[in-house]
This record gives sequence, C-alpha cells and structure tokens, in this order.
Amino acid sequence: KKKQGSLDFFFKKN
Amino acid sequence: MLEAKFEEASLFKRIIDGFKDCVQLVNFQCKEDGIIAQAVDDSRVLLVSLEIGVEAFQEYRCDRPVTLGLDLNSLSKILRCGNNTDTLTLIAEDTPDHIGLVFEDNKKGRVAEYILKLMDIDADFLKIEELEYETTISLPSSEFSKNVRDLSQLGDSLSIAVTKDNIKFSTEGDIGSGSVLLQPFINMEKPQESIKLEMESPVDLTFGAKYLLDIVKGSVLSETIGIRLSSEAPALFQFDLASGFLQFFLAPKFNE
Repeated sequence: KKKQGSLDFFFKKN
Repeated sequence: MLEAKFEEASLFKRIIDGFKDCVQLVNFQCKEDGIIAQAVDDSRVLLVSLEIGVEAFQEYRCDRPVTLGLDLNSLSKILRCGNNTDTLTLIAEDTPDHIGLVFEDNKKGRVAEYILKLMDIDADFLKIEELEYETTISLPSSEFSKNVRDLSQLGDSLSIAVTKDNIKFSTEGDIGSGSVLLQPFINMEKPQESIKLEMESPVDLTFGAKYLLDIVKGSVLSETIGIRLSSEAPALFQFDLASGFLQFFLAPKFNE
C-alpha cells in the first residue's frame, strides 16, 4: 500500500 | 496601473479553466514582464504555477508590481459572460481592492464591463527552482488525458514508468488492472503528435489518480504536455502557452 506524499517534503517556504 | 488586454477572451478563459478545479484562491502577481501565479491545493499535494508572458497580450502595461487575490469560482462566473472572440482587458489600480474586466466586440461595438472584488489571500510562495529530473517525456496532451481518464476508472493510483525504450502507464484496482505502453516516435509532418523520451535513469513513480484528473484539464491550453520525473522531486507536468506556461507539480505516493 502506498501513502500519498506532500509537497512540503520537497519545497521550502520562501 | 495594470492594463492587460487579451486579443481573445478565450485564452484567459482556457488558462483559468485549466486549473480552477484544483485551487480556488490564487494570488496573481502582475509585473512589468507579465503575470505569474502560484497556488497549492488544500491537501498540499499539487502545486500550480502559471506564467503569462507579455507577448501573450495584445497590449500590456504594468507600471508597478501589483498582486491580485482572485477567487477563481467568482472569476469564472464573470469570464463566462464574455464571448470567446471578444477582446478582454484586465484593469487594476496600483493598490486595488477590485479588478475590472472589459469585454469588447469591436465588430458590433459592444462593450461589457464587470468589476470583481479582490480577496486578501494569505498564501506562502514556494521555491520551485533547483529541481533536477532524471527523465523528460513529451507527448500529445490528448494521449496523456485519455490514458489518465481510462486507467483512473480502475484504480485510485496510477503509475508512470519510464525506461530507455518506452513509457508505461498502469493501474491496479478492485475490479482489475490496466496498462498502456507507449514507444517514442517522431512524426515529421505533425511534430505535435510525436512522443519524445530523454532518460538518464529509469523511473517508476505512482500518483494519485484524482490529481492527474485535475492536471489533464490543462490540455485545453496545449496540444502537447511535457512531463519531468525524478524519484527526488515532485513530478512536473507542463503545458506551454505561446508565451508562458501552466505547470503542475505533483508529489508522488511512496511505500510506507
């Protein structure tokens, strides 16, 4: 079973 | 003062239709060199990034940077009031609380003016440079849409696997499974129907079908879609405009 990833894992807030 | 005139209202309508179903409140940042917008969906899985270059407009003037906080549901209501072949001019003051939209049919001398109140949208702007991708593919957006719509009937996840020889879309669900295998080819007469593949290392990524179903709505903007994949970055799905682009960054699913 796969879990949905989040963009917050990849992007830093500017 | 912002005055941005589209030769045809249909272009701005298609741009908004391309992403209004996944994000609602969006800050449009207008500058001398065009308009950019960025928004993340509520689940923080899908990021939309829009750039409309000055060349996309018949006339463009932006004296100083201005941010337009727009509710896309409300904007769409007004955009539906204009005819596709009308010119559309967006007008805003330097520190606006509303935006004017003027539709003109020059042949008939018909002028329709609408005012849309702006929203104060508190959204962070994410840094999206410096991403490195292992694989870049390009294919007709109609082909991509069909595969996503077909396969998403069977499962709520859709995998995209790329090797040096082919691209495979696949899914598995309760009622069964399905896959579509595509091989790269160049159509010299109709380049937009080509399937191109550049790969440094194979990738196999899984995405939520519901997000891909949102992304394919961008197909109204371009006959081709560019897809960039990496196991280290959100996938990038890009529709090019004559001047600018609509990009979707989608976080993949991962093994628990």
